[in-house]
Amino acid sequence: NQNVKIVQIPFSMENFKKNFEKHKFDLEQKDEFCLIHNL
Amino acid sequence: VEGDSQKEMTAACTPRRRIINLTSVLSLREEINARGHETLREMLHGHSFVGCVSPQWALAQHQTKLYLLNTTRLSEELFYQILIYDFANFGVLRLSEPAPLFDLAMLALDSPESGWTEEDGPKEGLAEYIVEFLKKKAEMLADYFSLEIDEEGSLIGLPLLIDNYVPPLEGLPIFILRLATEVNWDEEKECFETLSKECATFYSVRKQYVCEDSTLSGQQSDVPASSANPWKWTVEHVVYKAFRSHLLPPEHFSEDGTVLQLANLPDLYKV
Repeated sequence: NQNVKIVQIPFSMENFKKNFEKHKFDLEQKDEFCLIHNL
Repeated sequence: VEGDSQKEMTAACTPRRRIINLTSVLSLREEINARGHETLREMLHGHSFVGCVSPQWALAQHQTKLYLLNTTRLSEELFYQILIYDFANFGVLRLSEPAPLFDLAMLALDSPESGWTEEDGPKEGLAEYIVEFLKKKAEMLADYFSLEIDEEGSLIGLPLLIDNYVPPLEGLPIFILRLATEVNWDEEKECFETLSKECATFYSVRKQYVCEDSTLSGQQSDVPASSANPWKWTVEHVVYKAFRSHLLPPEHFSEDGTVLQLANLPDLYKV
């Protein structure tokens, strides 16, 4: 489809991992079910 | 953004759209229409944005009334409806560098949100399973959802749902995990519905993924804050703007606390 709009977003897996490790999740927002058991 | 017409906000607004006649998608569109609440739609269509209370909550005025709106729930519904209405017509948010699904899955499994325990087996094995599983779905994901996975098993593209909005990428690892665990891949309609819901949750404005220096416009944290619009700007000028024209709120939003009336001017005169 030649009409598809493409926007590039800056992304670096290395930086993403560093930022992700720093990120503190809000425990109150966690889902209560266990995702792994659905695999 | 201000100069664009509201109807041109979604990336699918191109001259030659693909016409979707899949019964499953048409049925999901009918369901959105059937549960729509006209009064709420009129309120969102004509609202004046007052301000963000937090990433989760914002204030808006309509006529003589002041409302507290749950941005998280409204944005989740907005993105779900765009995913269903613009099905197979999205633009692409192309990552400047591929994101290996294995690494994303490992990050998700390391997070308490995944619920992983030792009884589930080694994380590496689960991550490899997720990569192989999603690679098998890559053709459909790219064709219908602009969710692009390359042959090496890396994510290279995400759907462009509304212009000038990039989902908070901190939610990407859990999104990838949930694609493998929470989507019903066996039935067509349920597959599109659950996949769209997972995608909508990932794209929504959530307090756990939006901090003070977030932008919601794809800027990395090493970019000077002055060169990027802060998340509050994006919520007001992109997300709430889209609520005006692209969201048909379901009736339950008026009953479950998503839309709360705080004050009504005639009543305040009495006070």
